[in-house]
Amino acid sequence: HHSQTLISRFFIRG
Amino acid sequence: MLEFRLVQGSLLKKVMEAIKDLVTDANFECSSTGFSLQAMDSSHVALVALLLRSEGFEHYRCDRNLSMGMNLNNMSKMLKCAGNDDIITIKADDGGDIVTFMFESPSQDKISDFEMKLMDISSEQLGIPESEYQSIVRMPAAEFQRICKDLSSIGDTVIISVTKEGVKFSTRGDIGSANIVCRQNTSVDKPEEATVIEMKEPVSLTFALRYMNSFTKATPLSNSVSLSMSSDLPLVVEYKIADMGYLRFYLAPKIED
Repeated sequence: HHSQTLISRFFIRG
Repeated sequence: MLEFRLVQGSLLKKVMEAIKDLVTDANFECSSTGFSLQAMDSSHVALVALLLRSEGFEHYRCDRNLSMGMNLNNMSKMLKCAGNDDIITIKADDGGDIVTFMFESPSQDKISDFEMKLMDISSEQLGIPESEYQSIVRMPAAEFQRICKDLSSIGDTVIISVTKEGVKFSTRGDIGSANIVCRQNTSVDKPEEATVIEMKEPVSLTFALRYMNSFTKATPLSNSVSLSMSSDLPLVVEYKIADMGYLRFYLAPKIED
């Protein structure tokens, strides 16, 4: 089974 | 104040139709560079980035940077009132709480203006690093839309694999499975009908078809779509907006548990 990753973890915050 | 006049008003209508189901509220950022938007969907799995460069507008005035919070469903309701051939002008005052959309018919015999309330939206701007992708596929947008629609009647997720052979879209569900392979094809009359595969390294990633189908609502914006993929990065689905910019969708891959 696959689970979905969140997009924000790939980008730079702030 | 700001004032943008877009002769091809239908572009803005198409942009709204492409994103309004994915994103509820968003800040439109206006600067001398252009009109842009960055927003995540409610489940924070996908990100939409829009850029309409100032040079693409017939008239573009933006005295100072302005962020306009809008409910996209309401904005779409207003833009639906513009005819497909209408010229659309967007106006707002610095520090004001309304935006005005003005629609002019091509023959100038009907002029409408619609005022919409702006909203305060606290949204986090994410920095999107420039990346080198392992594989980039460019293909006709209508073909990609057809593939996503067809596969979603069979399964919930699509595996996109790029190899020397081509790009393969695969799914599996209760009733069975499907594989669609598109090979590179540059021997077509028009460049937008070509399928071009730039592969530095083979890549295979899994995505939710629900999101892919949502992204393909941007198909009317462009004849071709590009899919940029790397094993450690979100997929980028890009629709170029002729002479103006782009609408990009970023989607985080699904990972094995």
